[in-house]
Amino acid sequence: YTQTATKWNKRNLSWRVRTFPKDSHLGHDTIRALMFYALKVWSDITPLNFHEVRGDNADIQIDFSRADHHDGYPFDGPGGTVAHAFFPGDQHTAGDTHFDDDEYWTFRSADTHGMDLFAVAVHEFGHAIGLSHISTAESIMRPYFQGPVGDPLKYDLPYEDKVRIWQLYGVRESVSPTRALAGAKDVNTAEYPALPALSANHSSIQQRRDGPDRCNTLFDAVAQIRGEAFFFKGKYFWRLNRSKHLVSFQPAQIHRFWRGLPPNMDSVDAVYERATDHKIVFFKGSRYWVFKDNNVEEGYPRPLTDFSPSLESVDAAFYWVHDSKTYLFKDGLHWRFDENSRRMDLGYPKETTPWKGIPSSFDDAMRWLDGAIYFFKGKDYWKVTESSLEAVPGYPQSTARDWLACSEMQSDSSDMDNSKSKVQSRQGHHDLSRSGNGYEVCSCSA
Amino acid sequence: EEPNQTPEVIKDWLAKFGYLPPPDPVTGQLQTQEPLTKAVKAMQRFSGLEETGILDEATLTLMKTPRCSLPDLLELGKVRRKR
Repeated sequence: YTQTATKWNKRNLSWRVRTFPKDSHLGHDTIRALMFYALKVWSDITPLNFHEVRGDNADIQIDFSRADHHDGYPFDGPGGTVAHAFFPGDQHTAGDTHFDDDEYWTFRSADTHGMDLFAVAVHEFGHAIGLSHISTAESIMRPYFQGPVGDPLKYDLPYEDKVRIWQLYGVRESVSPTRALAGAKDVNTAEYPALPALSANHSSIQQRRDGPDRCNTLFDAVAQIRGEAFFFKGKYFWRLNRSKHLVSFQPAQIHRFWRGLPPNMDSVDAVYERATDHKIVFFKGSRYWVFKDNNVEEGYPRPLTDFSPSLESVDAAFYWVHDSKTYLFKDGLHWRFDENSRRMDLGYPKETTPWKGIPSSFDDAMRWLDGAIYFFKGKDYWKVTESSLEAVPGYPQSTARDWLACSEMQSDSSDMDNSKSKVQSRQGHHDLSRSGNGYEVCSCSA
Repeated sequence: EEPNQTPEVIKDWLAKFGYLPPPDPVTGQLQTQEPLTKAVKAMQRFSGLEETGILDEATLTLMKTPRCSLPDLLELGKVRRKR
């Protein structure tokens, strides 16, 4: 996958942020500082010098743009393509770097749904000085966004990337290619732009001050979508990857991820992924929405009467592989829906479910990757294995403990449905079970 | 999948990132299975996935992962420009 390298003939390159994001919580100074540090990553090790300028003649013009911005690389809204940069050359766009203004750009955020601006900028500036994509997993030049890369002031390029840029521009005099770059990180940074520190009032945390406490809440809906588990509560949701690990302790906002739901919708009733086309169905009240990936389809919401005239709302919904049917639940009744014929099976609703040992009504259910069905009610869940129609002995168990990475001591609020409880900081959480003799022991839950 | 059942969005993705040349103007939109399979294999190889040529879940998941707009395979892009 090598190709002819393009590179700058000069070593002093100017840059400028020409347009800033329209609605970002990141201030202009923070964005400029992040660009400075992202460029510095490259100039620390190669004989390139970057300096910020005013005016329209900068070598590297940085823009935050939306949709088609007339450069042949239209952006596509949140997700998808998030940024690009032009390789060095004679054309007037050479070196220009564009970020999609529809992305939720973050900095030092625990929000895994945001795009870490520093990480993406380091990648794009790699293009702007001549590097193409590479498949090496550790490389910053891998085309896929792989999450934050840590503190911009301490970031060190992977060796693969260092070698590639050294091949283009050589090694900076102060750098030994065979030695770690400890010296380069110890220089006086007083002249460098300041970056806001990670603090308790960081924006991503501020947004969730009124969010629910995952360790002490009743979930509105639970669903397995694309092999990941989603726990919905109010306007928020938590996401667990295929290994059943929380992607983030911080809940994400439903409206930030699932695009097209009414802005005033403050919760969902049930969610499931359709087996026939892998579209995702959201239920709320007497209406439902169908999503293709995370965008709502045209023509929705639709009334629940599409499923059945007798269905007024839904508590729970899930697809059962065993009989290839979708089950919808409400107040102790359930309906069986055939996705292929798009019809309810005759004889429904019924009171008695095929599964024994589970509550007559529950909050939601999902099939997980182990083949079992999990039924959630209150703070508990029941497991029914693939080969059995009966709840596994020993259940119910704690949902917060087994799914949301909470210890018993974290479920310490007396309010069962405390959707307005403040977000607890899980770092350094006091573990009272090990407190004694005037000492307190702090533990981390992850 | 049969070639005519491969969603356009997949073909677009493969073409956009340099894995699949645009349809031949002489034959219009006709696209045989072979280049599609090759393109999927190339994408899987580049991405470190198992090289099957099949649009499995891991491949589709990666295709949905946020990414840079620039192509992964630039040589194909150059050929396209010459045309």
